[in-house]
Amino acid sequence: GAFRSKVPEEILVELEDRLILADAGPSTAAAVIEEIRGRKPASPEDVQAALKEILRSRFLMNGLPQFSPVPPTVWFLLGTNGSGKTTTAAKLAARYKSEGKRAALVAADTFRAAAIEQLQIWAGRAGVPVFAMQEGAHPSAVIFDALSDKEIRGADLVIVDTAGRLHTKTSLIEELAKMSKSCDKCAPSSLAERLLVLDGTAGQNALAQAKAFHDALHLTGLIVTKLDASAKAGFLVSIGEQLPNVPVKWAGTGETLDALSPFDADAFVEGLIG
Amino acid sequence: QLSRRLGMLFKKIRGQARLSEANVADAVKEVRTALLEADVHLSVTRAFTEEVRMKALGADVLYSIRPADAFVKIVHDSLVKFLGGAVFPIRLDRRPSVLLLMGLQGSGKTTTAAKLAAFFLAQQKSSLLVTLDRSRPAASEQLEKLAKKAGVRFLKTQADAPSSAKTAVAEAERQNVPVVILDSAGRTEVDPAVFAELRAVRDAVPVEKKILVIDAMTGQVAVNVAKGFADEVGVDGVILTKFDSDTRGGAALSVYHLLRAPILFVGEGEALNRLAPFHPDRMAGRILG
Ligand SMILES: Nc1nc2c(ncn2[C@@H]2O[C@H](COP(=O)(O)OP(=O)(O)OP(=O)(O)O)[C@@H](O)[C@H]2O)c(=O)[nH]1
Ligand SMILES: Nc1nc2c(ncn2[C@@H]2O[C@H](COP(=O)(O)OP(=O)(O)OP(=O)(O)O)[C@@H](O)[C@H]2O)c(=O)[nH]1
Ligand SMILES: [Mg+2]
Ligand SMILES: [Mg+2]
Repeated sequence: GAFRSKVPEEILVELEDRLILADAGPSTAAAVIEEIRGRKPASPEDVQAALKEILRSRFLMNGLPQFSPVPPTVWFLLGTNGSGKTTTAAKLAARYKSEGKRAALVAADTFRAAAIEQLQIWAGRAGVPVFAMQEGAHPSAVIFDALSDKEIRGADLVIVDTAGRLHTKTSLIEELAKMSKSCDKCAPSSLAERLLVLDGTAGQNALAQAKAFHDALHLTGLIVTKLDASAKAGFLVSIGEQLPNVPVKWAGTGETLDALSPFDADAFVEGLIG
Repeated sequence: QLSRRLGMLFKKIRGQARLSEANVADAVKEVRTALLEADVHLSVTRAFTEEVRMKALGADVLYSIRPADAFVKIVHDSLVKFLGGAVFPIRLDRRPSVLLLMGLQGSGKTTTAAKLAAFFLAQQKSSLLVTLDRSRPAASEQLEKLAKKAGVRFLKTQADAPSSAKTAVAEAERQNVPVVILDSAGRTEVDPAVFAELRAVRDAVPVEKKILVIDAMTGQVAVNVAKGFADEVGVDGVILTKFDSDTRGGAALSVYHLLRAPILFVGEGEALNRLAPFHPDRMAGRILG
């Protein structure tokens, strides 16, 4: 009959390997393969189509950027050390400026050496204003003062760059919560996005980061960076499954201001299994 | 985690007189899953589990009074072996000793450069810090501030990487500074052209140690990264950063298995004193959980 020639188990085994090599993780890879098996695919084409559909179904939530009802809209960028927050903040500001919006940056990383200078140089290149205080200032104070500043208040979109932090450091996570409150105090209902910036070269720890940051701060979305490296960021499949309300909104693909695009789930799935 | 899962597995078979091949197969499956979840590369995981399986099928395990303990010991000892087997303290024999730090974007090179300077200063060895990174905004300012914090000299340069390296070595010789630490720009191994700069530096000055700085949470690509840097430039040692996170750090196994270059240090925090010699047995304990 139609199913006399079964798909060789080898194809499925090879696919499971490829998913693991793409950082999907062993249990997600096994679950995806099991789901394909359950559909009794009759040909390699069936397997391919099933795989695409199953992976794509992990990214069903619409990842559109959110804006507050009245300007300024404030977006927080947060995440692990070195994941690409500062560069991404500048990229986002440049992108919206090129779309005719008034974008501004806030240098709320007052901790790391030359973090403020780094963002100031990017702001200059992007042609957007940047609010900064002295190194060592309280980040909540920086946010409060930034949103009291006339030029920043006049912007359509204010992107706040924060210091890198490990999700395992409770006091640093609490600091983010305080910064969030500070924003609410100064500009109520303006904080429209809390975006976790994930390093695309990370392994399974990315899932732990996403869960921990989401538990603590209720994220509105994810940004994945460094997709121009050989990394496939397969952990996004597990995150998509476990945190369906935290869509991937942006993808960073390089070190220049224009290397940012809206996350394309179809392209991502193609790249994952390609 | 893994040790607990193995414990639960072996509990089920405690009634039997000896381990069967099937028991070992089940236990090896647990090890495989644990290593992959810890981000150990698939190929390295396979090599590791095969080695464990062969050892576990040996008579002294199968007939052991406590097969579970014997099995866990095999896993532990194999992990230590796959991580280098011993502590490798960094040995500097030249004068000046030139260290070149390289790695992916954001892996922690600049911070680690300053940490190394602080480490050597604690051994009464001063360093000269230089950055070869001319692309990242405020890279020079970042290293300059960290150098000040570490209490070591920073050499301001505007020239290209090999010229800056030459100037630094000449300055270290003139000032009798025993260590020169070269911080380079982050780069990905995808485009081989980016390594030309590092080769030029290696050819311009006598680099004693080419050190790959890798983020402990790096996934399967750790092998690609290590291979790229090793093939294109050469790697003499590895430093793993951000070990203070809850990542298992399987990249350490993958990188050591591929390069056999010693893992010299782990970074365990942002502060400059958070650099510790790498201990394979402690890391093995971390993976076993
Ligand atoms: N290849 C590549 N590099 C990137 C990308 N995004 C950021 N980077 C690089 O990654 C490095 C770290 O970027 P930063 O923006 O400083 O990261 P961060 O999260 O702000 O770092 P901390 O503030 O120290 O936690 C820099 O060298 C960036 O140029 C990307 O999409 N692709
Ligand atoms: N928690 C923790 N953070 C670290 C560690 N090492 C470095 N960092 C942080 O990681 C981030 C990136 O460090 P950098 O030294 O700028 O990394 P880099 O490799 O020089 O980055 P590029 O030059 O852009 O490629 C910074 O926020 C550092 O403070 C570590 O061991 N633990
Ligand atoms: Mg930053
Ligand atoms: Mg650097």
